[in-house]
Amino acid sequence: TRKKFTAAFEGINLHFRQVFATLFGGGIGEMRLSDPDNPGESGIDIVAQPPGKRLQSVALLSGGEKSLTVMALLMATFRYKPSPFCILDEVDSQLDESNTVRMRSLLKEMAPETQFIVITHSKTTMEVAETLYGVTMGEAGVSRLVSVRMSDPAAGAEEQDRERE
Amino acid sequence: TRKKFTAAFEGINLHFRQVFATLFGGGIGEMRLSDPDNPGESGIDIVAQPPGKRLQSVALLSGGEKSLTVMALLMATFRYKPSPFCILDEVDSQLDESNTVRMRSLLKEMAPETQFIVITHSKTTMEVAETLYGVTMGEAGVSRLVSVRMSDPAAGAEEQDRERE
Amino acid sequence: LRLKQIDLCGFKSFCDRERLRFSGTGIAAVVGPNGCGKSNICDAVNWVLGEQSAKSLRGARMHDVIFNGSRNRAPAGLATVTLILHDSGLASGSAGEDNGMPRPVRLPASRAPGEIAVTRKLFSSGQSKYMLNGKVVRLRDVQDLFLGSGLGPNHYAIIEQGRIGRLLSARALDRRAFVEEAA
Amino acid sequence: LRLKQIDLCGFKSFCDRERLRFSGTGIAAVVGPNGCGKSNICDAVNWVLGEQSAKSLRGARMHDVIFNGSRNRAPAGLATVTLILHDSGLASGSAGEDNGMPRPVRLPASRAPGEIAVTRKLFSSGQSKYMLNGKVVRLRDVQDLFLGSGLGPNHYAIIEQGRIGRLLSARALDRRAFVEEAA
Ligand SMILES: Nc1ncnc2c1ncn2[C@@H]1O[C@H](COP(=O)(O)OP(=O)(O)OP(=O)(O)O)[C@@H](O)[C@H]1O
Ligand SMILES: Nc1ncnc2c1ncn2[C@@H]1O[C@H](COP(=O)(O)OP(=O)(O)OP(=O)(O)O)[C@@H](O)[C@H]1O
Ligand SMILES: [Mg+2]
Ligand SMILES: [Mg+2]
Repeated sequence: TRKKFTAAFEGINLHFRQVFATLFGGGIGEMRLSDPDNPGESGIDIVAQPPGKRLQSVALLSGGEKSLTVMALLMATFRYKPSPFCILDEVDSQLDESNTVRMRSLLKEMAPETQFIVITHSKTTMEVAETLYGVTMGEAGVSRLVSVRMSDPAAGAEEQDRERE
Repeated sequence: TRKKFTAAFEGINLHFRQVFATLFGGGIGEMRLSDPDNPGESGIDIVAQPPGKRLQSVALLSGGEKSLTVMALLMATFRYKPSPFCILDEVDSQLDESNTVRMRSLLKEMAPETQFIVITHSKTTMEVAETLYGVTMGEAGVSRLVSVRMSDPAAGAEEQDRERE
Repeated sequence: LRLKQIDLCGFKSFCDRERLRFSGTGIAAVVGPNGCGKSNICDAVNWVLGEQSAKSLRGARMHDVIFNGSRNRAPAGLATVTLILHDSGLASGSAGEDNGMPRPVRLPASRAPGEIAVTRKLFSSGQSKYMLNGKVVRLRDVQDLFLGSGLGPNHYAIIEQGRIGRLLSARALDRRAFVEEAA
Repeated sequence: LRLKQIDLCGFKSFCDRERLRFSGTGIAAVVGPNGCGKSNICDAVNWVLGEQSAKSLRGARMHDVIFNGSRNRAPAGLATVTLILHDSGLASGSAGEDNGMPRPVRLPASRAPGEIAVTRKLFSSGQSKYMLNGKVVRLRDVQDLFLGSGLGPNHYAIIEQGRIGRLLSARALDRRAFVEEAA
């Protein structure tokens, strides 16, 4: 319904502006209606202007800037309406070290509301996980799981045994 | 011309099989004609089967496996016919640490023939560069270059590669 | 509503049954070398939520998600993925935390109070099944369960490898659909 | 044939003239934080080699490659990129190393023996120029120079960010075109 859409649009946008500014240290990130006179059917454009740069289409942003912009919008959506869980597959692969740190701080902030499953090669990102699932292929072509609870590494082996049941 | 095409196809394929086996520690990587009875017009399929796994379409490979497969084919093409230069923009972003080491060894092998320009965030990859171009944006929105000639990084990196094996 | 468990058996590189357990909140990292099966877990969740396009799961046909053998193993005859969620509202009989899930429509009784188990099976014969708490249902029932949660057909809560740019390169109307899903 | 230098001026985030020098072989790494301009260098090389599609350079119109201003700078009126290569064969008068470049067709005299300078300019008026060794030529002449080297229109020797999967997801006939380019 149109009222619900407008509420969601403005609710998410409020958070998007804040999260974008946090991740980029300033700048403007928001959604805009492609056709403001027709909110009932209008599409949505994304505006993303990092601090100190002039406004251009999001397509011209760098790989890392695009990743951060999308993460800001996704987390803003969760702030408006949490999901039960969220899976992120290598979303940090294009980020430099300092932006990886910013992204993981953002995830930590959102973590009390949602189960995040973060697939990553980055040690920096792994550091904020309470649980690590190691996927191995000791036997060629066959995946196995090993789980380690980070807050209590000693429980790792116990975890493993229970997993196999 | 058809003779030239067949020579290139077989020449590149010879190298592709070798480089693939080196990068993957075995397995089968090669090009095949989609229509072997019609080499004059046939398209080309890529076969990539990591060691111990059964043959499937390349689409099912992992992100890292796809990156390595393409790099193997590209380097094989350069072995058949070198290019003056080659630009690689973050081709290592999906590789784990040991595959990043394998890829940089491959680049080092090809380096005497070609000028490689490797855009990367990986310290491991940077270690095999003789020259580093740092791109900075001290003034917002304005890119500047700083060049650093590395004093024989090759020796140090070779040491590290041998240690990692 | 909280995620509690993911079971995979015969799905892609998961030949034998493997299980991931979750507390329901917080950050769980999935790590390992290239090609070991991490993204296959993401595919498994998309699949059990009702993904219809084999191409979205990197396959040519849906049959491609069944473990197809390895050096020492024969192909599997069946792929099964089960997602277990917990609804504290259902368990206690009061209104549960509203994190975007509509009250489950005609949910079959579960083994444990508040538990919602979603299962999808695909046999190598091509026969396919969806189940909620052990009872066979239609794909539509599974999709209705997750409508509006970001885990429905427009699953913005899952970002696949290499697809983070999707929201930016999408058409303006597709982005509208994403906000409508959250509305 | 060896790459010696890349000059950028007014191209994307390179407001002032910046220069990269190369020995012609070996590995040069380009590093820096997100958004600082690394991929813009890759775009610049694609552009000076004759890229016709603004979309391939992440723009909506070709005008998007001209430096469009920043907090403290006005937009530029002109984008210029120059690629300088060295052909030892040209310099010494004997057959040069064959690394895939056809003998340059009707190459204008260069400032230094064996030097090949390729320049592309785009004015904010929309006027556009290609030059070889300072002499205005057509796009076609630049493309002919690089035919078969992997740097022509089918430039397999350049892998853009996020596009490494292109060769694998391409149609079979497009892959044929890549081998034909190398043939
Ligand atoms: N039906 C199947 N049966 C057996 N193995 C399969 C099947 N489908 C895919 N695989 C294998 O799974 C592997 C890919 O796994 P996945 O994409 O999960 O890797 P990953 O851990 O995400 O790696 P990366 O870090 O490179 O992204 C491939 O090697 C592929 O051959
Ligand atoms: N015409 C232009 N004028 C000024 N700035 C521009 C222009 N076109 C693009 N830019 C800016 O260049 C930046 C992107 O640069 P680039 O893609 O080279 O980054 P990068 O160093 O590759 O980063 P990453 O590591 O994230 O990939 C964007 O912030 C964009 O705003
Ligand atoms: Mg993966
Ligand atoms: Mg980049």
